[in-house]
Order: sequence, then structure tokens, then C-alpha cells
Amino acid sequence: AAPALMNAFELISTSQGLNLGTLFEK
Amino acid sequence: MGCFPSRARRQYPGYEDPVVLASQTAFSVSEVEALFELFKSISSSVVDDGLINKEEFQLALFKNRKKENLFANRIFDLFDVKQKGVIDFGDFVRALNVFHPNAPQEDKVDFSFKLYDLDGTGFIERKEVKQMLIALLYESEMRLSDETVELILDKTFLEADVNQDGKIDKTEWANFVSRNPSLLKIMTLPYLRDITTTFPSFVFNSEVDDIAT
Repeated sequence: AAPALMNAFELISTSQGLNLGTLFEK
Repeated sequence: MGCFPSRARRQYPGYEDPVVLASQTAFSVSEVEALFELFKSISSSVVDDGLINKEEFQLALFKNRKKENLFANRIFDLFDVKQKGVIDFGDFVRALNVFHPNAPQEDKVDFSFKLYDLDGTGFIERKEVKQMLIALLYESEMRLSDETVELILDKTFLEADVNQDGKIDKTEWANFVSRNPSLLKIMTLPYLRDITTTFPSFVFNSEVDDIAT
């Protein structure tokens, strides 16, 4: 969706800093 | 063997018995021991003191210690429940437990609320959401005009802030995420189901007699 149509939290949740999955990548 | 940690494990301040941690979380004893392998690796990446500091956390997250990130800082602060500026093994396991696929939804809602309530007032305020949006734009190099940011905020608060008092309380947040379940996607790490396969070396370092527990 275009950013203006997304809610703020949908956008924020795409931050790399919130993707803890990378902790498990060796 | 048994419940007495070896000298090697006593070097880890805040080390807790895997059997006890497993009894308090969704993890099995083997999974807690596998998480200890991950913890050892992160906590020794900059300073080998058995604790994870902010720099080590960011290095593990971004593979780059210089990257300052509002959201990574916020997650670190929430993992650091005793507010010591470092994460010990017990903190690490208990915080990751919230991200387990089997963790209660309510815990995920609570954690995500705290994550976005940057100043800890018990409300997610518009100014906090704007600060996070600006941090995201900076991080992603996405370009949005201030007008568009305000439109996004208007739309979000229209949907989430049901009583229209300019801030989102815990109940409004719980209702909002139940209508928008994708917002909780970041709160579940499927990796946690396969942690013993990802870190099989825990078997060689196990101090528990029956690791199949």
C-alpha cells in the first residue's frame, strides 16, 4: 500500500531495529 | 552436573538454572540451553563479561555496532528490566519468551504497547508516534513530506484513539491490534521454535542430566 494509506504502526513495524529475527542469523 | 552451575557458567552474572527458566517460560530446558549458546556469543562479541551491553545488542541486530537506532534502543531497554544498562541471561530468556509463538497474546500486546510508549507515561501519544515515524524515515531513507506524515498520524489516531483524547491507552491499543493483527507480527519469532537446531552445540555444554525435558 502507499505509505499515506498505511497506519503509522504498520510503517513503524517495518523498522530493521524491530526485526529481532536477525539475532538468530549466524 | 545437575542443578549446580559449573565455574564456567558462574562467570555469567545473572545466570539462572535452565530448569527453573524453563518452568517459568514457554521454552523447554533444551531450548533454554540453546539460548545460552546464543547469549554467550552475543555477550562476548565486544566485552567478554557475560552480559549483553547496548553495543553488543546492536552489533547482533545490525551486524554493525555503529548503527544507532531508536527502536533497537527501545527493545534493549525493555529487555533490561532491572535497568542496569546490560542484559543478563535471565533477562534475555524472559524477554525472548514474549516472542515465542506459544506466548500469550496478552503478553505480546503489553510488550508492544510499552515499546511504543517511549516515555513510559502509560499512553502512546501522537508526538511519540511522530518521533518514531521520523526515525523510520531516517532509517529507511524513505521520503515523505511533513504533510503526509501528519495525514498518516490523523488516520492512525482516528482509528486507534477511540475516545479522541489525542493519546492511545492500553485498552484502545488492545482493541486496535485485534482489528489489525498484522501489527503484532513483529512480536512473534518463528526462529524460537527451532532454536535447538540452530544452536546444536548446547548438547555438548549441557549441565542438565535429562536434556529431553
